[in-house]
Amino acid sequence: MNIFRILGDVSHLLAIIILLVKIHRSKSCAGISGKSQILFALVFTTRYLDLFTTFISLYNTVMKVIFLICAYITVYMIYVKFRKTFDSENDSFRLEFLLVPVTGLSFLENHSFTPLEILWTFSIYLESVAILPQLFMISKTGEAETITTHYLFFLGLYRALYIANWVWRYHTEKFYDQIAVVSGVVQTIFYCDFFYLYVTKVLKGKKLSLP
Amino acid sequence: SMDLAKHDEL
Repeated sequence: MNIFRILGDVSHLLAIIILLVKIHRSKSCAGISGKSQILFALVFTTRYLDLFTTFISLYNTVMKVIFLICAYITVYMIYVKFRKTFDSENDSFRLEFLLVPVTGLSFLENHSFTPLEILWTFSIYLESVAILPQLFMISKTGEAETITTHYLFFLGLYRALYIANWVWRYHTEKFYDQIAVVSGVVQTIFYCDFFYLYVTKVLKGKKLSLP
Repeated sequence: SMDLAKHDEL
């Protein structure tokens, strides 16, 4: 465990909590892509099946359980509790365009051809593209609430810190996981355009709106 | 190299 990994996990948790607090306080999930949140719930579910097979550490177990619970609460808030405020009209990204290639690729390129490994690989590939429905929604409506941009910033920061974590682990432990690293780099690239807008607009006190 | 069954990252 290194500082980049801890900070990465903390910013991941912070992102998830920011989103929950936003929905809870405003009693609205306007501007949030329910599809992205369903994908994240699916990511955690398929990745953390090892909760039943492998014990890594108390930290690892507790964090996995928290992520799972938060992901399902978020989906519940969007599709049940505050359903009336959900902007399904603009959440129109076609999930099959992500799910079909990701499923295919997880069968083709994995560490071993076993159900748990294929599901783990599926979750890694899916996480790398899960934010696309949210980014698509923002580009479609041309704007995002400031709190939503904070959510995206911490989610992107988590990915960037994980890359630093992998560089660190490679140098200190000679450890690297090619599937996680390649997917993680791809995922981080998706946030670059958003990071640029966040720094040039949101941090200067302006609302994020696209021309 | 890595232990296949043990994915220790979140």
